Amino acid sequence: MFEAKLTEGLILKKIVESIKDIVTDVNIDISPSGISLQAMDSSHVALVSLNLSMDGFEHYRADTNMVLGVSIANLAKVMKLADNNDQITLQADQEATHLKIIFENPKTERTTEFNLNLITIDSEHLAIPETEYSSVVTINSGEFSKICKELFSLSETVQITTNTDYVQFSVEGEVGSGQVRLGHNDSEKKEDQTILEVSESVQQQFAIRYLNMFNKASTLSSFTRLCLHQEQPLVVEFKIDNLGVLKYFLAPKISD
Amino acid sequence: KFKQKDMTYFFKNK
Repeated sequence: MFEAKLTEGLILKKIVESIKDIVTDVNIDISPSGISLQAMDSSHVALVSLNLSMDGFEHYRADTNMVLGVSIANLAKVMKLADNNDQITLQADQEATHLKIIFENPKTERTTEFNLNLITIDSEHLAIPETEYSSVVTINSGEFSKICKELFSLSETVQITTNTDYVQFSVEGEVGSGQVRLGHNDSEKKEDQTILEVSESVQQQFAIRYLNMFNKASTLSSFTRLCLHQEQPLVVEFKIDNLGVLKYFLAPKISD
Repeated sequence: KFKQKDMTYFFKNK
């Protein structure tokens, strides 16, 4: 038996919106301590990893580990039934064939229920090692979104360079070339802060198209954390207050 | 030209 109730259902709705363009069918792993999922995009260059702790739920019960195979596209359609102020409850029996999703609005007394059919997914589960990233950049999520969006209109690829003084996003395309450079900024206004933790400089190139997809999660968190390490995938991380973390991994582009 | 390596190149299968 699994049951989890989230008071702020909007968070779950935002999570589904933030991953639905990247992954299609996903195994959701239920454990007594929380909910997690890991899935790659169809081209296997990006990976989504979500971890939600049971502590963030108003009510959480999972007697055993369970795997719920879900079509994210269909889950997104079901989530459209939820009002932004709804509480969301997820329920599944042992050996379940469907996931019951309940939306409740205590103010308007409206309740919506949907039984989403589960699917069997044969997916690879990768072991992601604990990595000491040599450059970690914490940046306002709205600002990072805007930088990626605007640079994408100029180039398909962005080069991210870090050093102890700044992080630089540079592009080179038919239009020309240029860069956005952000220095370490620990101003009193928290939302303006850019925090650089660089032990070793990194220079890597990435497909901006993916970064734009990841940035859909910027509504989940005020800050985006970029973790870089030469020869390793970039991690774009969004902390979800009191609930968990949504991480995206993206393979760097390398010269052929 | 650029290429991107598969995620399974970086992270091993469990």
